[in-house]
Amino acid sequence: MNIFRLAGDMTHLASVLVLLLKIHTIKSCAGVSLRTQELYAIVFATRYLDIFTSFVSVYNTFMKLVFLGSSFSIVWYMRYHKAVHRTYDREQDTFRHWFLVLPCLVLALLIHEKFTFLEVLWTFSLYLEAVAILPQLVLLQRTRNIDNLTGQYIFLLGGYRGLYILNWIYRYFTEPHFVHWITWIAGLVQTLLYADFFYYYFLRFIGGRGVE
Amino acid sequence: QDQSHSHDEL
Repeated sequence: MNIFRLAGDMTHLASVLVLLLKIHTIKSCAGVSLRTQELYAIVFATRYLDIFTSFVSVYNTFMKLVFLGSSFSIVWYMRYHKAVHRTYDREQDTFRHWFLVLPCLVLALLIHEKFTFLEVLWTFSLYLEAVAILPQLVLLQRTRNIDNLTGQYIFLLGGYRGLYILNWIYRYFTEPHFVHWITWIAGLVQTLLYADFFYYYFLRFIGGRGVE
Repeated sequence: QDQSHSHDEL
């Protein structure tokens, strides 16, 4: 564990807490894409299958349970909780996110580090996570103005993988044979997809107004 | 289990 990875995990944790805070306290998911949340639930479900077979550390297992629990409860809130579901913008959240799942699965079957069930699904979760934010970014474009909590959620979610890139650079120089091209490229693509959002986020943030 | 394939990252 290094400071970059810890910062990345804490940023990721903060993003899900901000979203849970928004949904649970003000009972609103306005501006949040249910489709992105569904994709993230699949990402964690396919990435953390090894939670029962390989124990890395208490921290690792605890965080996996937090991410699994939060992603599925956010989907449940947005789908079935009356008050929250009412604030879901169904008409605008129309990105065909299931069209992202199949190509990621095919790509994982073609490009992976080891051809085993767990490893292929783990690789699939990497590819899917790289594009999972797309429905949310499209919804953002359509709803133009979003509240600060949603903006902070997206900012933290984009930032965590950026910190992971610093972690991979650090590990590459400090650990021999630490080379994971698939993870690195997927992480880079994922972070670059936020570039546009980060630009406007900083512009508005500096301007002191909401994110438009 | 060979370390290279046990994923220690989240």
